[in-house]
This record gives sequence, C-alpha cells and structure tokens, in this order.
Amino acid sequence: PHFIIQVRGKKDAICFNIDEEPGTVLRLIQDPITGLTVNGQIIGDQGNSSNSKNRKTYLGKVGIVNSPMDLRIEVTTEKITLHNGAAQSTFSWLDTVTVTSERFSVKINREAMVVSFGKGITFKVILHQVWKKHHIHLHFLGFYVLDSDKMSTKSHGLLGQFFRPLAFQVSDLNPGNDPSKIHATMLVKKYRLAVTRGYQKDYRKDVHNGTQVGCWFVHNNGQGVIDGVHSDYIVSDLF
Amino acid sequence: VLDEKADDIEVYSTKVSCKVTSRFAHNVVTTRAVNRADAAKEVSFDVELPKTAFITNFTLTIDGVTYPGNVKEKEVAKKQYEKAVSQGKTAGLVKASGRKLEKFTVSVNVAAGSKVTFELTYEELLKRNKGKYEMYLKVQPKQLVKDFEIEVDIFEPQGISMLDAQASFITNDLLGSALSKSFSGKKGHVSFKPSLDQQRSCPTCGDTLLNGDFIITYDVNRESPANVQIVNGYFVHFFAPQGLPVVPKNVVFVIDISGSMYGRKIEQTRDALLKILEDIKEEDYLNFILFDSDVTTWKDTLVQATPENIQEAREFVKNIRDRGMTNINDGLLTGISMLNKAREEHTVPERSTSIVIMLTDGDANVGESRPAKIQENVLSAIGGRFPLYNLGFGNNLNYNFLESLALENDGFARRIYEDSDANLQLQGFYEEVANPLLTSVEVEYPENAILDLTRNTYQHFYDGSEIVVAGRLVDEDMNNFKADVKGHGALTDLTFTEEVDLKEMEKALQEQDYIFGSYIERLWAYLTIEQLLDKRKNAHGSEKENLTAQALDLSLKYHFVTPLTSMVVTKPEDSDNQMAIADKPGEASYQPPSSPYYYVDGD
Repeated sequence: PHFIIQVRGKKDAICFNIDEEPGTVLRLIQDPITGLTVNGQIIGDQGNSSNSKNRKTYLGKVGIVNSPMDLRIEVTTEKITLHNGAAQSTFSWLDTVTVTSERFSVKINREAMVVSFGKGITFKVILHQVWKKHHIHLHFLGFYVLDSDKMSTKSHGLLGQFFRPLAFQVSDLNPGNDPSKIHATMLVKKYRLAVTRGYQKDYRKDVHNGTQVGCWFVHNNGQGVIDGVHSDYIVSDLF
Repeated sequence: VLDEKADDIEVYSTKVSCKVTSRFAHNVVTTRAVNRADAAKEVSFDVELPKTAFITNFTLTIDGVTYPGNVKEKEVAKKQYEKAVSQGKTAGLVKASGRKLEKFTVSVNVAAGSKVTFELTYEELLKRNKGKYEMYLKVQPKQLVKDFEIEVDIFEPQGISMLDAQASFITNDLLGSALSKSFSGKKGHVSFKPSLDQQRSCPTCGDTLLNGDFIITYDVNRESPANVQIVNGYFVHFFAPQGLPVVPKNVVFVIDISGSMYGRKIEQTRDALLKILEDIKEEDYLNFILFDSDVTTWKDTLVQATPENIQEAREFVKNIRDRGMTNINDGLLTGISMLNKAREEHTVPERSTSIVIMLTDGDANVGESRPAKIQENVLSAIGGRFPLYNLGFGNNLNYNFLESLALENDGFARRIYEDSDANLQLQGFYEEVANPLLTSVEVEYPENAILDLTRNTYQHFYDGSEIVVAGRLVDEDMNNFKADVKGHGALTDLTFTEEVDLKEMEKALQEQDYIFGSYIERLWAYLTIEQLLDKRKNAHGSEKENLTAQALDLSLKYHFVTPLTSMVVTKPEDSDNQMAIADKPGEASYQPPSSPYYYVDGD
C-alpha cells in the first residue's frame, strides 16, 4: 500500500510504499492517550503470485479499536462489523446508514465510512471497487485520518508517528529523464535519503477520481523516514 | 379402477396460477368441468384461500356465457341479497375454515352436455415471518383431474435467496417428480403438474391423493437493508436490516389461570412457558403475573434471566394450577405497572424494550369486567410506551375485545387453537417477538413529496420480519426519492437512508412487465385498506365513519372483497336469476371447525 503523510507544520508531503506479503497486518496507529489503535491487513493482486516484487499490494482489512469504549470496528471490502462489547452489528457497503451513540458515530455511505469518536477524532475508510470479475485486481480499502491534530503526539505506528512535527529538508534537486520525477536528497532524522518527487492520489473528497497530491517518495519501504524499519510494525492480528 | 366420472360431472381442468411481484400475490384459480349426464346436474366449486387475502373477482362461464361477480358495498349487496333470500335463491359463498383459511363455495346447475368454467381471483401481500415469505394453497380436488396444475411465478427485484415448495401429500417419489421448483436472480418458478396416474391414491384407485397443504416459501437477498420500488407514481418501501444485535427485553407474561383453563389448556400453557424459558436470553428480564379472581406474581419485580432465576421460574411454571374466575383488568394492570416501575427505577437496562404478553381463554367476569373500561385502563397505564400482545386460547372468548386491546397498544392479537399443537403455537408466537432489533422505528420521507402514506411508525422491528410502507408521490416526474428509517438499536441509534434515482429505477423495472404493471398501486391499496380496517376497530363516532368511508371507497375502487363489501354473483338457474354473495368473514364470526375441520364437500 501507498502511505501519504501530510507533514504537520509543512506544506509538503512525504510518501512511501510498504511492500509485504498478503496477509501481513501492519500497525498504522497506536495512541496510548486516546486508547485508539488502527491496524491494516494487506491483500495482493490475484495475478503473479510467484513474483512478489511485481505484485501490487493494498489494504484489504482495517481494524479500529477504541479500548476505553470496548469498541472494535472491522472493515473489509465486503462488510463493516461493529463489535460493541459483546454485541455485534454488521453492515454492508451497500447500506447508507448512520450509527450514533453518545460516544461515537459511524456513517456508511456506499463507498465511504466515517467513524468519529468523542471530540473530533475522525477516521475515514474508503472502498475502492474494481470490476467484480477482474482476473487480477481486487476491491481494496483506503484509510484516512481526518483532523490528526486531535490525536495525541504520543501515537506510534506507520501513520501515528507522524502526528507530531517532522523536520526535513530537500536539496540537490535533479531532474532525471522524466521531468515529472525529480530526484533529490532528503535530510531527515540525521539521514540523507535519495527521494523522488511523485504524485499520489487523495480520495477523501472524490472517491472515484481522487485529487493529486505531490509528495517526496521515500524508497525501500520508507526506510529512514519511519522510526526503525517497516517490519517493526508487523503485528500478529488485526485486533 | 373406479369410474372417475362417477357423478357424470367431469372436472377436466384445474389450474392455480399465482404471480407474485414484490411480495404481492395475484392468484387465479380456474376449474373447468363438463356435465356428461343426460340431465342437468349441480356442479360445485370450492376454494380455500388465506384469511389475509381479498377476493377480487369471480366469474362463472357456462357454454360461453360469462356471469361476473360484482363487488358492491355490503349494504347495497345485502338489499339485493335479502330480496333474493325472500325468493329462496341465495347462498353465502365464503365462510371461515380452520386457522388460516376461508372457504369460497359456489354451486351451479349445469345442463346436460354443457361445460362450466369457474374462475376465482384473490390477492394478498405476503408477510415476512421468521425470515421467509409463505404462500399457502389448499389442494383438495374432489376427483382425479386430467389437467391439474399449479404454476407460481415470483419476481423479486432484490433477487431471490431461497425458494422451496412443500406439499403435505407428496410422500412418494412418483408424485415428487410432478413438482419442480427453480430460481435464478430475480425470478422464481414453482410448478406442480401431476398426471392422472400420479394423482391416484393407489394404482387401481379412482380417488385422488391430492389432499392437503401446498406451501411455497421464499426469501429475497438482503444486500441492502431497504428496497424502494416506484411504479406509476406509487411507491413501496421494504425495510429489513440484517446483522443487528438483539435489543434486551423486559417481558411480562400475564397468564389466565381461571377455572376454564382446566385440563389440557393449562397443561399446554405450562409446556409452552417451559419451552419459552429455554429461549429467554440472559440479558432479558421477566416476570409472570397469574390472574384468576385475584392476581399472583412470581416475583415482586422483574428479574434478570440468569440461569438460577430461570431454574426457579421453571419450578414456578410447573406448579401453575387453574382456579377461580377471570380478572383480566387487574392482571394486566399489575404487569404494566411492574414494567413502568422498573423503567422509572432504572432496574432494567436503559437500552432495553418492554413487552406484555397476555394469554387468556375467556371474558373478564370478575373485578372490572366491562371491556371498554379495561381498554381505557390499559391504554392509560401503558401510555404508548410498549406493545401488548394478546393470545386468545380456544373459542369461548371475546376475540374482538382482545384484538382491539392489542391494536390500540401497538401489538396484535393471535388465536391459539385448542389443538394438540397449542403449546407450539404459543412458542411460535414468542419466537416472532423474541428478537427485537430496533425500537421506536420511524420511516420518514421528504415533506410535501408524498401522499396517502401507510403506517410509518412501529414500536419494534423484529428479526426475520419486514416493515412495509407504501404511498403515492405528489410529483410523478421527480428525479430523486429519499427515505430515512430511524430506530433505536441495542447499543446505538441508527438511521438508514435510501436514495432512489427514479430514472434508473424506471429502466430497471421495465423488465418486470411480464408480471403485472400496477402491482405497487394494488399493494398500496391492499395495505391501506388493511390498516384502515384495523384502525376502525378502535374508532368511534365520526372518526369511525371517516375510516369506514375511506376503506369502502378503496375496496370498491380496487374490487376487493373486504369486511365492508360483498361480491354478488348472479347465477343462471333455470332462466330465473339466482344470487349468491361472497362476504369476508371476520374473526368474530369464527365458527369452530367441524371435526375434522378440513372436511370439504359442497354436497
């Protein structure tokens, strides 16, 4: 999956891919202050299973946990399941439904689910649908943190660690053969990283077409820009 | 082989054609016979149809001349009928028959060598119960029929998820091969065409083994919780969400233990309650209120259905004994007050729902015994906070009172028939209301966009059921239609929104023309009449007159034989017109079935 980080305090974005085997679960957010945890499970295209380098991977399942509320939300490309204590409610992506309680709300509207907790912490999960009988591609999910300033700066995870300001500088801009892919050097966390200017799509507002976001692409699974290495974020289960 | 034309009347064709579109069933029963005798003979035609159905048409055709049935206001029909009665030329055509059915019977004299065709049409909205729609046909030809067939075509825009057909008389492979059932996508088909040999009760017999119930069950896909269909300016909105947790219940059983419950009734009540106790979930709260001349409670307050309490309840139920008279008023008020108190004192979960289930076999005859006063007391005590369900056991009771009482408190009444399966009937009823998924359900449409809406608020949505709302669009040319369904779930409040693009729907619905185009309008009319008749049961004065006028108007407009209308059938008897009349018998006019109740013979 692609990660896009709109860096706090900068009008610029960093992006990276995490390439792992389908089935791998990644920790996206763990916030010890709010008790929120978000994990994502990777799925891969159905073709070229033997050649993992060429295989595109996506988020196929997202698990959102709010420990103080004893609430778990499991989002797959098929359905959305709310585990509220021992009780369980299941919705399909075809539902247009708003679920409200004093502590949280969930709004499902065909291709997007927005979940809000307490004072403004809001996540959005988007369903990207492909042609049902496509022999390679599968439906996949996009996960967005809206109002990330409401999350605590003590957060961890592939996304969570960026809820605090990150200082970086880009220099040595070097237009390569493709003018849209400028190469440069990023100075971040005492590392000098070779980065490439690229574009990713933000689907928060337009689920079908997305909006282009320019970002500095960090190679090798975000190595250098993320704390530790990507395998540090692999967890055993969605919950 | 016995002569299958023993009576010289040969029924050579019987066809039952059912077309179901979006739960609305349009059934036509056609029988053709010929009189092979040298003299005129009487030919009779009997059809048993569901009580929930409305007859819409009947025609009698003799030697190419058709005599249609005319739906008229009951009073007008009665005048004609009375005139005919005085001449000794009439017959009532419909009477109650058993639990679920009404029997339509007509007979006519047919000249030697003449042919006669009977065609009866009736319509009904199939209701979803325990996760499926059920269509019930009684099959009982009086003789072997050369061309016998039942053809059922189902069209459901949501897609059919399961379809089954069972007949109580199909016990061997031979007859089983006459039955075919299939479904794919939006269409389902059931066909039953037994040959003459397959119909014989034994290879050398001349009598038929086709005798019993033919039941078709099906359900639709539920990818989305709701489905709206709009045709010719009328809409229907089906709502049945899946996958929601069950709302905990606070249930009070108010049980009549008066002397008339002596014997099997009290035994069956005990059996049913013991079974129901097995099904009660631990998060539920319950209590038993027993009434005879006095009122006895199991516990002073509602208690949670913990394993210990359930064990204790079982012991209590096992010791229920009949005695005394019938004090319905105090029994009900005790139960209602207990539920109200539990809510006020927060001794039951905040997000829970309350239900009163009363079982009685007779009229109130001690304490406050005036039905109107009991209704007033109960209505005021419940105050619209929860539903009351009344189960009427046996025949010696004022069922109209029980029905009115339940209807005005958002519940319904059900008869429990005094048969060997009475305990299963009780348990079955409990299963229907055991799993509320939503409470205080309200279906909302854009203001000023709709007219003539059927009921759109419900105390409960139960798992396995379906809420159906129909209405008319103010502007047929509108592009979008939006509906919100709001309800309280076990843990959260939910709002389901359904948006329909009318242009897209028009395209999608074009393919279903093969069934019948005006089905939504008729479905709306059926539902409206049904609900007006229910409301009318508790209305008085000008309100009642108003409701009656509306229901009558619709019954006449759509040719439905309802309790307000009659169908007059003019028969060509000896060139001197005779009349027969088809009325809808109400529950109040229930006649205990003769033994066995399924005995049918017009002769």
